[in-house]
Amino acid sequence: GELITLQNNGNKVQLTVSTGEVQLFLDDKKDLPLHQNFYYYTGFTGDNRQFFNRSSGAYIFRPKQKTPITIAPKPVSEVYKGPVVEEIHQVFSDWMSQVIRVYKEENHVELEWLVGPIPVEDNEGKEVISKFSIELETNGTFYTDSNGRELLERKRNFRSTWEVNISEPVSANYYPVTSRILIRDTTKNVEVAVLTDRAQGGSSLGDGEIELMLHRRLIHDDAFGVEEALNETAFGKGLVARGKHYVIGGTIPPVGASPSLAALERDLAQRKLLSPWTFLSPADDFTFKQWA
Amino acid sequence: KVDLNSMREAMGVMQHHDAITGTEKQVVAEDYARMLHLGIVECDIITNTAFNKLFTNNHLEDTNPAPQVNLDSCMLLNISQCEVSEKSSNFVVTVYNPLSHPVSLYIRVPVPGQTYSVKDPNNKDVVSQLIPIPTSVLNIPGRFSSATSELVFRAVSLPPLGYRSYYVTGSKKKSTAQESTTEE
Repeated sequence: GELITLQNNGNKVQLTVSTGEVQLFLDDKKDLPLHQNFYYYTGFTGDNRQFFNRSSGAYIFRPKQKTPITIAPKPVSEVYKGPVVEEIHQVFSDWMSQVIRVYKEENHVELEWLVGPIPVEDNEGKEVISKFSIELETNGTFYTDSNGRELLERKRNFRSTWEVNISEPVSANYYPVTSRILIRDTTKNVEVAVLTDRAQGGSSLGDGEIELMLHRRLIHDDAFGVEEALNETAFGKGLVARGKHYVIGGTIPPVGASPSLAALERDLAQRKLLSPWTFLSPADDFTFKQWA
Repeated sequence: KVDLNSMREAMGVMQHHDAITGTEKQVVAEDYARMLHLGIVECDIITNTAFNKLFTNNHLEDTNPAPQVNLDSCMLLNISQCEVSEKSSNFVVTVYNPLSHPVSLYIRVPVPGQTYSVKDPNNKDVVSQLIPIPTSVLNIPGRFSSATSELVFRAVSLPPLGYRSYYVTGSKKKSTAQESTTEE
């Protein structure tokens, strides 16, 4: 039951030592924990003879399950605290790990995920996701951005210009996420946004949920033209992908309040997507005094 | 301008979605990676020239001209690997802000040593921290690095379209990292 707490401007991350469970409180005034974990879908295997029998592949995401499989419910965690940043290093399996970062002077929580090499020895292609869940009533609605510009409203199992009959409820609700995906509860007046460091696929398959596709390794071609399975290797092993999610959220302020959540999200997106360039130069040949 | 052509050509090819989504043959994906790498390396010539011009402008009134500085963009920082910070005890971190307003940024540099100090040009100590690189990162196939930790510090108020530099020294002084608590 012991809790370890990491904290910065308005955010709190709590680790329960006995269970390894991590809760993110994006508004430390509200008792609304955000949970996060990693899951995978196994890719459908078909004979590719007709459309409904195509395998999940490079072009199409076609999972076998409606509910993804948990990689590890209880990760092994280590906590590092210092004057600049506080971190929880989580290990979910020998191919899935994460660092949760709380920088002292920031107003978001950073999650750096690392996936791979995804094991396929069981002859199952796997599509790994990170899923966030919070107790919010979002009425089947979520928002994704369009090429980093305006946010577009997405409704689960709905198309705005025709009556849709959804036969594949997971993939049919996946949308491109260029830089952010967010959910809102207008009754509780709370918003949660996840910013990505690259374009990813994402959805909200249940109220209060956000999921983002991180990495895929599939062992069958989907017969859309590549004629190769999406099964990339480097150094003789499956690829490893490493990236970041930035989680920001809390109470939606009244109109005119400054800074609004949208403004904070936009500022964060600018700082991360147009991040300053870092260059290093060796300095063994001159002293600090000469350099200064 | 000639030094930009490789990147221009690579970016021209990259306009097709197949280039980035995995919906291309593997040999094509690897060829794109090769083209991009060549393009970025050639662009380094331009960034180096531009920065040295900026540095020289700042020294116009000095009697001694600023020496030419070699800037490495450390393209393997995504796997916490950087030749400069691993091989040099002392190194300079230069951060350029491409935005038109000031920003602050946390810098993470992979390092092999146990203690480091960071100074700004005014000889002021910058608060820094060493954090171990997770084992899962150390074990990434193809990562050839002696770095076991990351040095973290905050670059405060980077000027719009401008830069700040920091001098990092490997020292024997006890660092804040050793004061950090580690709990499992």
